[in-house]
Amino acid sequence: IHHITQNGGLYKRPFNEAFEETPMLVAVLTYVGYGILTLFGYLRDFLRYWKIEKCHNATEREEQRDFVPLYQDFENFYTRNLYMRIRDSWNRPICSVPGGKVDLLERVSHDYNWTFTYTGKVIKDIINMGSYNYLGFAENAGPSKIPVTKVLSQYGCGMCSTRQEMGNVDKHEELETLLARYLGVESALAYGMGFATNSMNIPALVGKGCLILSDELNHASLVLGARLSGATIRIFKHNNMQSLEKLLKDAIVYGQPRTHRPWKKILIIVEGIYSMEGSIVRLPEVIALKKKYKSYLYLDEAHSIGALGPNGRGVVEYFGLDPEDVDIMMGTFTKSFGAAGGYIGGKKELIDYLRVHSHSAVYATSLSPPVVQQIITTMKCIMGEDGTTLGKQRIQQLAENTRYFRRRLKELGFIIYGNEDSPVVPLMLYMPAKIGAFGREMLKRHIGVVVVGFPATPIIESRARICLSAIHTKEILDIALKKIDEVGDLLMLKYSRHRQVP
Amino acid sequence: YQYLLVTALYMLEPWERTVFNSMLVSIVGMALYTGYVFM
Amino acid sequence: MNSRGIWLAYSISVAVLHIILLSIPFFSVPVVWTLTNVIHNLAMYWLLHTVKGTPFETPDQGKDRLLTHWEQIDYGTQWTSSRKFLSISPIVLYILTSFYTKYDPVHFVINTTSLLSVLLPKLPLFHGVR
Repeated sequence: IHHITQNGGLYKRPFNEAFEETPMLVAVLTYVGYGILTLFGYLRDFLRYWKIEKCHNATEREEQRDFVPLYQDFENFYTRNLYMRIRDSWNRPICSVPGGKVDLLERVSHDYNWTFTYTGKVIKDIINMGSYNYLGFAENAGPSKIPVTKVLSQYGCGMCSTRQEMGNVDKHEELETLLARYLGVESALAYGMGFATNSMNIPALVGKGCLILSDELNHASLVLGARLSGATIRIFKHNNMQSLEKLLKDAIVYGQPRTHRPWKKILIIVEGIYSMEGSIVRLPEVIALKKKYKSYLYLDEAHSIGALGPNGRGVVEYFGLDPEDVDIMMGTFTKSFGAAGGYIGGKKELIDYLRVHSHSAVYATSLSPPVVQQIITTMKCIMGEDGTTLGKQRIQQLAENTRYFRRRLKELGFIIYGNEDSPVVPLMLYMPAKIGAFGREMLKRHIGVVVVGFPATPIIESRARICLSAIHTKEILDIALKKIDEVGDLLMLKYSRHRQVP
Repeated sequence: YQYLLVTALYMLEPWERTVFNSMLVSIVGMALYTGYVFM
Repeated sequence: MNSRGIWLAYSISVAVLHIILLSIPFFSVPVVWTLTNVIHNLAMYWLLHTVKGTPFETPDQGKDRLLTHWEQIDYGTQWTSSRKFLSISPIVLYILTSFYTKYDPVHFVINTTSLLSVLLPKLPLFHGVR
């Protein structure tokens, strides 16, 4: 936990972030588990190869054997021998809105998860601890229902054209004006897809001769956008300002490799909340470094917009900073607005440039009007412009839920990663079998959680990623905590050294 | 249950568990026998 | 290969392999040590120097698909701590094996050949050589 000194420090609030180390015994047993699974994986591949066992996997036909292989079979080793065994905990079909509670379609497998069959039953009112629904606007009731219905009947749902051609309607203009006000920037641009907002706009901003300094845990869309741009990419350790400063210093001192010409542009790319770690970017320090070395800052607020800050303005407001200091404000409407799509905000000349040069503006179909209306309604609700305090209440409720839930899980003895204000709560599981067991045991207790394992996380840091929502009442949280406590005892997940010994 | 979880046998099919457990029992048996002979 | 506990897990698994072989009643101690050395080197050769690519999909557009595990460690940087550890461990095992086989010539030839088969591919000049 890094307490930055209050007086004169960069931070206007305490910054409590913890990543307790994996206990050594647990780490070794985790490798043992993966070792045993790998051994049996090789055994199963051997049985499939000699046709002793039926191969459910997609493979080439006999006649195709001599062609270039379509399937990299080793690359699927992990999928077919480890992931298959526990994949009933993933991709569960839901048949309701992903709100505070959710209805699941029940399914069974008679061949160890190679195929599933639906029993026809619906498991109702599962407590949803897995969806990104921070402010609870993923609902088919509430303030946005009527306006969205109206817009749907008036505009239809498909734009069928891009922003630069016929796909530019007054709703988009209204959204972008409101969005610029919401973010506190000069102008903003909205796109139909969050992932594409990153992967299509970074190539429009940097190119050859530029340098991108990227956090090692950045999202795949940032990685793809950076690679597409053709700029040189250097990676700094997650949220580690010493590592970032060293890269900046080297970039300024040595310039480009071989020619040592100065970099045309240096772009620092960070995220507001890292959804796998539950950590919050050290934005005051990043901005201080950016000013010191005169580089640009690209802030991806996919998770933090709406979820952080007293008025839901994201990580900039959370730290009490000036939006002007962030050159490119990016974010998505998926997590806090119950919608879809992404946005970029910044100086007017930047936005006008992107309006002309961005892949998404030229080729991608623009945002669907009902989705635009959903965003407008929820944004006005958060800003309080709809005449109610619903938005304010939900922001406060989320902040309370987050602190309460994190504190209680730590008291129970679990290892929880990340910042104490982050609504994403990674609960560490470590061993591969416990990933599947946790997902199954929680579903038995009518709680839906998302579990994540290798290779999406380091091999010894498998986890359950619990996402809190403003729609969760304290009763719901207490039920969830009670069940997690039960399952934690059953699976012996209370590894923390800081737990209070009764 | 803890044994199944820690050794990841929880994820294996019943026949694989049988294979693993019989191998484990035979290795432990051999180790005990050899230890006895050695003593 | 430099995440927490993996070197300890690796050492423990070599020790467990040795104990399993030691518990086979009709093997003598020299045979057990030579078998430990040879099986360890075979497994190391297969996992580090034969299998190419990754057992799961990576977002690098297949760049690493043609590289062995050893060539992918630390993105190809030579002489990192993981690489040093994985180079030293077969040597330590070889020295122990030579001692316990009382430097018998037959065992010596087998063990030396086995050691070279995992040491040579680890040399930086063999990076990417097929």
